[in-house]
Amino acid sequence: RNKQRKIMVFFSSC
Amino acid sequence: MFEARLTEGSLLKKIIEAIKDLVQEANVDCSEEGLTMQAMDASHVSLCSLNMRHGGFDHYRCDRSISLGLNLANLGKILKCAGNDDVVTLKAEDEPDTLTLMFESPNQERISDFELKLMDIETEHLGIPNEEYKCTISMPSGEFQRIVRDLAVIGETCIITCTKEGVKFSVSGDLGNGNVTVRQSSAADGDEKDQVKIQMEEPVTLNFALRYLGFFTKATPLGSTVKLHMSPDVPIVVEYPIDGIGSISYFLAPKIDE
Repeated sequence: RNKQRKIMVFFSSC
Repeated sequence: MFEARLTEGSLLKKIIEAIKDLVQEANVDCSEEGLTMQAMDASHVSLCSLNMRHGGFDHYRCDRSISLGLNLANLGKILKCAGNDDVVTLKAEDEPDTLTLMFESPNQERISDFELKLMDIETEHLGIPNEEYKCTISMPSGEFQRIVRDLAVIGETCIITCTKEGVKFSVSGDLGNGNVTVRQSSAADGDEKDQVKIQMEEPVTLNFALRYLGFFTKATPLGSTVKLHMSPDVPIVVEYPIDGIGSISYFLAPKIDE
């Protein structure tokens, strides 16, 4: 099954 | 004092149309360099980034960097009051509570101004690494829009596979499945803007939600070309260059097998 990732997983907060 | 004048005011209408269904509220940051905006959709699955260089405006002045907290639906309502040929000027004070929009008809016979109330918006600013992507596809924006629209009828998830030969968009759903492959144009094929070009270091396959790709294609009227940037296991970038002024880029997190 495919799970939708959140965008924050890839880009860190700054 | 902030003041930005765009002769082609319809551009601003198109930009807001391209964002407002995905993002409800956003801070537009104004500085000497120009306007930028970064915002996530409500589900935090995608991110939209707008960049408008100061040089792309017919007049641009920004004495002090300011942030305009905008409700994009409300801004869209005000921009609907501008004619398609109107010149649009944005104005704000150094510590603004409102954004003033002035619309002038081409013959100067009609001049209107509106004030939009600004909001305090708490947002998280994400750092987007300046990445070299394994695949970059340049294709007609209308073609991309059509593929996304067609495949969304069949299923929810699109598998995008990029190889040297072409880009394959695949979908499957309850009624069946489908694939659309667009092949790299040969140098002799017609207009530059109608071409499909692929720069590839290694083939990439990723899964994406068609619902979000559909939101991104609202930017189609902004230009004839769209660029897709992909690398394994990272968000796709769907980039619409805006002629002479900047670009709007959408980042969408992939769906990954559990």
